[in-house]
Amino acid sequence: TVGCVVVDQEGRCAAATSTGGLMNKRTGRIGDSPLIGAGTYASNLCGVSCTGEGEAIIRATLARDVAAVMEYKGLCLQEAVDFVIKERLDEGQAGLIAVSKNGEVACGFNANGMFRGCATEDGFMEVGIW
Amino acid sequence: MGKWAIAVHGGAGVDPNLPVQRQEAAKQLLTRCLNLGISALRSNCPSIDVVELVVRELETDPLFNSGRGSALTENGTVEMEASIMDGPKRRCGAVSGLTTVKNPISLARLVMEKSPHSYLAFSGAEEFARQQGVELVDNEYFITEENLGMLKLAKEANSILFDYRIPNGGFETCSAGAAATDSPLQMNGLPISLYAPE
Repeated sequence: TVGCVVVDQEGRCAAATSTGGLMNKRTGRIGDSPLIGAGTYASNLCGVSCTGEGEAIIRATLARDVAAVMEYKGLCLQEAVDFVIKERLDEGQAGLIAVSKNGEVACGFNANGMFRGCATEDGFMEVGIW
Repeated sequence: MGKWAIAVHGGAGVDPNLPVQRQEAAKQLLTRCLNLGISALRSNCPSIDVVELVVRELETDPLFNSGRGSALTENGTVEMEASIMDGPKRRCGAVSGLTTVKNPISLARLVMEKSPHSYLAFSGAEEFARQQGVELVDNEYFITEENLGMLKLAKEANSILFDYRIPNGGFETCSAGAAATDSPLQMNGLPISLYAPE
């Protein structure tokens, strides 16, 4: 699975996710990536793209949950990401990337690694796997 | 005027024995895609354009599990899916079951912008793609030798493989077969534990 999340200079967030799914899957199997709220979500607060154990991401509505805890618990972006990864994955393994309308970027995962990269207008840039 | 930010990912769940050169290839691709997005942002492209642009680039490169380089079904074919969402008005578009669309994310965006629906799948999505005139290719375009090898291993192990996206040359992968008997729960005739990792 691949994904990208962006907030532009107008504070508009967007998210996109694309995948080929599971190796040796049954034909017709649908995962989390095309499910809005599970693998992908964006609102006026944030943009989120998820990857990992598809069925766990679906159960947790993982992408939407990041936005929800920001809205209802008042958490900042990284706090929201940490919260959903720790509390909402129900023993599943997954990761996500997220941006907020304020220009923040965050990622979190409980798998052994996630291919990821992020950058901000302030000059921060990082690419990592583990 | 706010500040822009961008993040990309190429999947979670990574082979802990991934060779260093493979790790470097992945990092180079991620860096290239980040720079592509950064250039677009500096050109004042809106966020929805930037996410589509970057994901198209990731779909075109066979390194990760999307577009070209997608994981294979049990039949040795590719079925792809994608979704996109625009935050300000929460517009969204999604597609599943694509077999000939070169860039699924662009079709998802067309669903969002050119149809009254949010999600199209299988033959309906393919028909919409033809009507919209997006680039179509044979299913073989998406299939790589590495993934054919991974599928062969999965079938021999009778399991769904962990999605270690960049295989070691010797195909040293793990399958969930060893844990197959831990839980009595089954899905589609296979122990639930086989489905755990993506």
